[in-house]
Amino acid sequence: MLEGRLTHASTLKKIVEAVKDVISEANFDCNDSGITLQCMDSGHVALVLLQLNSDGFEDYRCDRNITLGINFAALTKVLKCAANDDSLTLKADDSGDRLNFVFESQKGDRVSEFDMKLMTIDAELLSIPDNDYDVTIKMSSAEFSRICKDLANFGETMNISADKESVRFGVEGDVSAASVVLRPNETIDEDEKIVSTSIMVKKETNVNLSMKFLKTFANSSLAGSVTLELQDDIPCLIKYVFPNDLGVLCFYLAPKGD
Amino acid sequence: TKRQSSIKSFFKPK
Repeated sequence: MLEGRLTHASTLKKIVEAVKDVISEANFDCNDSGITLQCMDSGHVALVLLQLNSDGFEDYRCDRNITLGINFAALTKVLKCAANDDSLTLKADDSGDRLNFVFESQKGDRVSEFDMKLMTIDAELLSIPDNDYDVTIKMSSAEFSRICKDLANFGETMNISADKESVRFGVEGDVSAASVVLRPNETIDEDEKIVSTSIMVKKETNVNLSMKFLKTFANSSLAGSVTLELQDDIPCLIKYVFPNDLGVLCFYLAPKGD
Repeated sequence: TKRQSSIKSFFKPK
């Protein structure tokens, strides 16, 4: 059976919120070391990879590998009932036909429970090569979100080019063009945390990506910073790392060609 | 317009 307790239900809520527009149903593969989800969007343009480590849970136990086929519309309904400060306990028996959620308030004075029917999903798993990308950009997730939101009004394709000094996000629309150039820097945000933009370039790179998907994948609530990994003619990786070693959420987006 | 490629042309089935 699976039993996992997260200190903050909001962690799962944010993850589901971030992927629900891309995937409608997916398998959560649970084993001793944690929970993994791999799923493509219906058009096979992007791939979502979620890895939650058992160590990041307050309590975690999974004595036998179990696959939980989840409908995201149903999951969203359940998670909407959790307050942000609630803890979340997930439970499933070995049959894998139901998933049980318990939300508990911090003070322990309110407990709510939900039972969700699971489904059998015939998922195609792809093997993701461990690539050493030519460009790695680490930046504030709020900044990335702002760039995508601003530029999405101008066209359907985002061009990202990087050299050793800067990264340029550009769009050319029918009637206008827009661009934002970022250079490496270090600033202090409202919470007095250091937010930096770092650009590591092994080779100058120029990629074209779907604006619609980038806008969906730019999400400032998942983590304070986001990492973009780029290389000519291969899928771009947009990665969010969760605090306390809980894991990562990766979005792979296939490039646009001529 | 640019042609959108598929993720499956880069990542092969397991």
